[in-house]
Amino acid sequence: EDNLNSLREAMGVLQHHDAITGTEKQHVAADYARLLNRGFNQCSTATKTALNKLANNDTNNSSTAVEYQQCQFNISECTVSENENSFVVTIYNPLSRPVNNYVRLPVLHDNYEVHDPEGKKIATETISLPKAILNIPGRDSKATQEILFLAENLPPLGFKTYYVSKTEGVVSNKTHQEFQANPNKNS
Amino acid sequence: NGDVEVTKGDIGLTYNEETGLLTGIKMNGEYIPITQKFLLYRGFIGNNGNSANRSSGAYIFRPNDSNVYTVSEKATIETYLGSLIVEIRQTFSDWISQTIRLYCSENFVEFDWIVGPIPTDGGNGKEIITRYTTTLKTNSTFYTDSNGKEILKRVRNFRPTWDLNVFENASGNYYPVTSKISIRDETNGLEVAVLTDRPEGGSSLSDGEIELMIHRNCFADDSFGVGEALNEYAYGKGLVVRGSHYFSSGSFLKLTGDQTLASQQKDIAQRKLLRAWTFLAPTDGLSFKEYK
Repeated sequence: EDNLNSLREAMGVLQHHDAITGTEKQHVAADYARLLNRGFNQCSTATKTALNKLANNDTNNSSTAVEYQQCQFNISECTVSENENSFVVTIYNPLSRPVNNYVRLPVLHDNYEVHDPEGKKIATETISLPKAILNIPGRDSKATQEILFLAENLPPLGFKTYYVSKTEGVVSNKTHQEFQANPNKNS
Repeated sequence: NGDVEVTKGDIGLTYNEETGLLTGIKMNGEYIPITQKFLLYRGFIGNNGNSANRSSGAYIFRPNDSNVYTVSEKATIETYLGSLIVEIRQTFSDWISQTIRLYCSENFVEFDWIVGPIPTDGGNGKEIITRYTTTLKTNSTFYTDSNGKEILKRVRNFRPTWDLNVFENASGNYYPVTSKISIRDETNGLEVAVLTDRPEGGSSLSDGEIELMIHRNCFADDSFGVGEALNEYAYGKGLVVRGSHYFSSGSFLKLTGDQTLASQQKDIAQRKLLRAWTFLAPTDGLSFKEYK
């Protein structure tokens, strides 16, 4: 309850019409951002516990409990995907019907492979980030690329976990045509 | 004629090789000629002494005049042609760029824009919009949603319950767009809709057009209470905003597979507004098998 209250309180404060419409003073806008960020962080303890419960992991045992983390994908920044050679991505579907979802993860290199929950290697692509993202003030990331894959058929109100790992060497069988300036119309 | 066509699955778009601007979108079996530009209104600065002298500010949108200024008539363009995705990356200026995405197995075109920091030169604030212009004959009518629920019919320069004289053409026809704005050509049975990932202000100031305001700065307080000009910043610089528009078009009379255009758009809105949550965790060096 304590971990949820911080975000509940922030959401309570942010019902104020100034927060809805953006008619607050600058220092109040900064304070709203602070309250929300604190709420997100404290709530993440609750989501970690909930996900571990759904995955039948023993949360009392540190060797089996998974340290789920969330990232600021809006600015393409993620400590886990940028720093780990292998990591897992768990995608939760909040809708009551199955959906497909494209996943984008910021990374430093272009040689990754992704396995679905059954261990089958799935199609991935590595795409360079737009320059405008790299220059966003406050972004603290070395990632210059994103890996993209399709999480298919996510169960209603359920999740799937994908295993991502860095491979040795350079990916040789690229299936895409890299960014090309002013491409010829006949290409 | 200098247009390049790019397709992914059943969706395609064309852009002009010379200008780098979009010229058409094909989806649900219908090709619709379309251009998209980033434009700006200059915010009015007044002494707030009466309504005619009210500044454009945090509470209201009030451009200097009805003129809208083009940020750039051309975009430099880069394309990425992959097996899962096609990306057309457009750079309009050093503070406006955009990626247009076509996904395999998706039924929309994504416009992922990055705008800011807005330059502070020129005295007046700048209120940035993106405008989609089609050839649809829309009879002064467009539609906006109300909190993602009821779709409301809007008619330019008209209110259903009183006689209206509009003195400010742009702001007098702006409406809140919580998640969707659309236009229809009743004669040809065509609809164009733009779904937003956040509430924005929007309008259709000429037939066949949809415009949405995506960022703004204002250098004068509008004297409605905030007591401060709207020039939001972080890290000592004006804000950079990143957001997406999901474009959907087609016939509203025909079925596409087992879906109508409306149900297709509802599906997109649900998946984007209640999108899947992504969590990551390190594996501590375990292989897939060991981890499983």
